[in-house]
Parts: sequence; C-alpha cells; structure tokens
Amino acid sequence: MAKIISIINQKGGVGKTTTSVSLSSALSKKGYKVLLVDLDAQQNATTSLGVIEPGINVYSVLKGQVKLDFIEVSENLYLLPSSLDLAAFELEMALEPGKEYLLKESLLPATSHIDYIIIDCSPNLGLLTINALTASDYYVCPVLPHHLSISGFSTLIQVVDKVRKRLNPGLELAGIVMTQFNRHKVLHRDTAEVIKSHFGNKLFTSTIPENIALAEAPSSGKPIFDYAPQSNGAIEYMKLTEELLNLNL
Amino acid sequence: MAKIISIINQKGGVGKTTTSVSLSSALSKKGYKVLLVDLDAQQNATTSLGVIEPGINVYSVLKGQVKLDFIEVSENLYLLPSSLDLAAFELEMALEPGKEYLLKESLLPATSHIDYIIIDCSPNLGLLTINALTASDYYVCPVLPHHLSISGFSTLIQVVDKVRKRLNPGLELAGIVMTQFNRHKVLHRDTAEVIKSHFGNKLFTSTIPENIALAEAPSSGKPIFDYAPQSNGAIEYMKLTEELLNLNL
Ligand SMILES: Nc1ncnc2c1ncn2[C@@H]1O[C@H](COP(=O)(O)OP(=O)(O)OP(=O)(O)O)[C@@H](O)[C@H]1O
Ligand SMILES: Nc1ncnc2c1ncn2[C@@H]1O[C@H](COP(=O)(O)OP(=O)(O)OP(=O)(O)O)[C@@H](O)[C@H]1O
Ligand SMILES: [Mg+2]
Ligand SMILES: [Mg+2]
Repeated sequence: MAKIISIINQKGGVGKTTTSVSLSSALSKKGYKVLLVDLDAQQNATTSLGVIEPGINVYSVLKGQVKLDFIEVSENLYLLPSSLDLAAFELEMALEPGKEYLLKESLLPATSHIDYIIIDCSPNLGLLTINALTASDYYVCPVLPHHLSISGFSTLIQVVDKVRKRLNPGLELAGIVMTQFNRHKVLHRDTAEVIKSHFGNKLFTSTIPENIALAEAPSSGKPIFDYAPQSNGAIEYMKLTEELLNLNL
Repeated sequence: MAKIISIINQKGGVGKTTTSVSLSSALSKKGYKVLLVDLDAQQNATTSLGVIEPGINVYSVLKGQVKLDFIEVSENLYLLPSSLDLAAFELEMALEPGKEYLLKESLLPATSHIDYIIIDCSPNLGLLTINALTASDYYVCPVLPHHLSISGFSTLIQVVDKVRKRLNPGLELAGIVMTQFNRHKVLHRDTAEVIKSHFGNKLFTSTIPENIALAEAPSSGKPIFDYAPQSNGAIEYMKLTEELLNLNL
C-alpha cells in the first residue's frame, strides 16, 4: 500500500520542488517504487526531470478525461506531469460535489504497486493543495530560515486542521525541513529555534545547505543524485530521506 | 498623476515583496509620495512594514465595502494592507462583469495626490495579478538567477500580452531585476545572459546581491533603509530605484 506524502508551503521559493524531486529520486535509488505527482501549474518538477510535452498529465487525469498513467523517468522513478491547464482547475471545479477528493480518487489505482507517492504543491492553499492533503497520509513542509517563510505558518496549520477534521482524519505532519540553512547565520539559527519551540521534534535534524548544484540541476533535467551525486545537496537530501524512512511512517 | 507599477512573477520566492517594499521605501526617502498595495493574501508586504490588524485592507476596498483609505507607515510612505480574505477573491468574483478592472477603479481616488503606486503580487497569474496589471502603467519582474526562475517566463509574457490587448493597452515592461545575484557564480552569469538575449536593455544593470539584512528586515517590521541603511541591500536597492527613475517613466 503506497504511502502518500505532500510537500507543501504556501510561501513561495522555499524548496518544495527541490525537496519533492530530491526525495523522490533518493527513495527510488534505495529501491522503492516512487511516483512523483507535479501538482503545480508552473510545471517545475516536470521541468526538473527533463520531461517535455508529456502525453499524459495530472489535469486530464483529475478531470477524468484519461485513465491514470505515468512516465518512467529512471529506474523506480515515475512522474505524473503537470499542465498549464491546472491553473484553471479551481474555477472549473467550483461546483463539483466532493471536489477535494478528486486526486485521492485518481491516484487509487497506483497505490497497489507503488511504494511512495510524493506530491509537489504550488505556493498557495487553494483547491489543488487541499486535494493533495486530502489524498495524503503525511505532509512535509520545507522552510527557508527567514521570517517571511514562517510568518504564514499558522494559516497553513489552520487549513491542515480543517482538512483533517472534514476530509482526511489520518493526515499527519511528517516533518519540517530547513532549506538553504547555514548554522553560522544568526537569523538561520533563530528561525530554527522558533520552529523547534512550536513543533518540537517535528523539525527534521537533517538540514539542507545552500548548494549551487541544486539550482543548476533543473537545467540538466536530472535530479541531484544523477546531476551531482557527490555534492553537498545530494548528501544532505539522502540524509533527510534516511531520517524520513526511520520514522517508519 | 500617479505612476502605477506592479511587481510580478508567478515563480515563488524571487524577491517580489522585498523589491516592492524596498522600492517603495527608497522612492519615499527621495521625497515622492508612495502607496504600497499588498495584493498577496500571504500579507508579506504588510508584515514587512510592521502593520498588524489594520483597520482597512485591499479586500474590503475591492469589494466596495469601504472607501479607499490607507495607513501612513513613515513620511511619504503609505500602505494598503492585505487580508487573508484575498484568497477567496477569485472565486467570489468569478461572475462579476469586468472583474479585471476592480483594482484600477479602487485606486483611482489616490492617483491625484500620490506619485507612485507599487503593487506587490502573489506567486501566480490569477485574477488579482490580472487586476494589478490592468491597473498598472508598468510592471517590474524580479528573478532569481536560477533556471526554475526563468522557465515560466514565456507564460508570464503571454498573460501580459493578453492584458495589453484586451484590458490595458498602455501596459509596459519597466524592467527585469536580478535578485540574490552573485556575478562570481557561473549559473548566475549564464541566467543573466539568457535574459539579456531575450529582453535586451530591459534587464536592469543594477543587480541585488544576497544580503542577510534583507532577510532580517521583515522581522523588524522596517524596510531595509530603516533597518540597515548602510547594508549592501540598501545601497543596491537605492541604485535600482535611481535607475528606475532615470527611465523617466
Ligand atoms: N538548497 C538549495 N541551494 C541552492 N538553491 C536551491 C536550494 N533549494 C532550492 N534552490 C533553488 O531555489 C529556487 C527555489 O526552490 P524551489 O523552486 O524548489 O522552491 P519552491 O518552493 O518549489 O518554489 P515555488 O513556490 O515557486 O513552487 C529554485 O531555483 C531552486 O533551484
Ligand atoms: N537579496 C536578498 N538577499 C537575502 N535574502 C533575500 C533577498 N531578497 C529576498 N530575500 C529573502 O528571500 C525570501 C523570498 O523573498 P520574497 O519573500 O521577497 O519573495 P517573493 O517573490 O515575494 O515570495 P512569494 O512568491 O512567496 O511572494 C524572503 O525570506 C526574503 O526575506
Ligand atoms: Mg515549486
Ligand atoms: Mg511576496
């Protein structure tokens, strides 16, 4: 039975896509069968895996136009690509009863033969992110060690609480991961302390440093483990993956 | 007659809010009367100026519930704060004829006694961003020197072209500004070259370096010119402001 994990934070640019792609790739390298779902109309996860003009995309699956299918990107790693059409999804489905369950319904056929489904979300808490949370067992929040990256956290938690109450009682926080973290910067340490004081051991001990290879990798169309396997980015994302696995979700 | 400038990029975390707040503050220091409009439900510009629980907000103005008013933040600098309710605006106004003109209409009373109106937009190209573009004379795009930050540019330009064709024929690109730019990094130089090849002299020569003071300032509730006036961030944002003024918009 697949474990489904959403990577969410309405704050932009905190590393949702980088974490989604890196986590998916790391799990696949460890032999798990992984499906990465790109639920952001920006298509950054799709771009990061070098997929262009895919035949199948998550929009046509959600709308029930086609049966669920996905693209094999590398051994054990599959992608359900995004589409620009996703931008219109919220308005189109405004009157659809149970519109929050559409992704959960769509992914069901994959759950028998996939080990992990990772969902990359867009920088908002709209219907697509609600769909991701409704379909998920867990969620992971990447944060930048900056004030603006945590000021919206209470809104995020309020939305998650509503989803848990009405749509998905089993939804749990897997953890919060600090990205572009440098423990020598006071602001970074202070922000980590604020998170620790609110979320305790939900803050992953693994932190992701700033590493230019992570910003370069998307233009190569490869995850960090294929683009620069010896880089700091690859090493630390592998540690994060192992910490996630040790939670025995 | 006020000049209205939108700060837009659907890519998250590229420095829209930091640029909106810094530009507004710099212009006000130069003696111009500036209104900053926070059009993002995340309320990051409002937070960055230390405004809490404002009486007035842009949502109630757009909905026609209250007359336009704003908060004086410092000499010559005014803010029309955001509200969480903005997140529902697109759905609520779906059937409102001419919904793209609502902001333009709302800001009209300010244009006679304000020199510059700066609009901070959210990381998407939805109805609120369309409202900003429809109300604006110019737009400015902050970009990070990363591949993912420019891969969505063609979508942005397509949307701007539609706004210019149907809603606001006078809309012009004021310029593109590189943020967190470090000319010693190959990726950064390469990305700047890509932008220059597509946009020529629309790329501002001023670039904004990575500067921790810019990430710290929001927690102080002050713009960079009040929080750390001697910092690299303050110096470079002032240069950008002067370059913008020299365009004689
Ligand atoms: N640890 C890191 N070191 C250096 N660059 C990074 C790191 N993590 C992410 N980046 C870069 O920072 C930018 C933002 O990251 P990313 O796109 O993953 O964030 P996001 O939260 O998915 O953004 P959005 O809100 O637009 O979806 C990207 O250009 C990415 O390549
Ligand atoms: N030049 C800089 N140096 C260091 N930190 C910066 C710089 N510019 C912005 N930041 C920080 O980077 C983060 C992203 O910037 P900002 O919030 O302004 O981007 P944005 O495009 O408005 O994000 P969103 O898409 O969420 O609206 C913030 O925490 C900000 O404080
Ligand atoms: Mg992303
Ligand atoms: Mg912002």
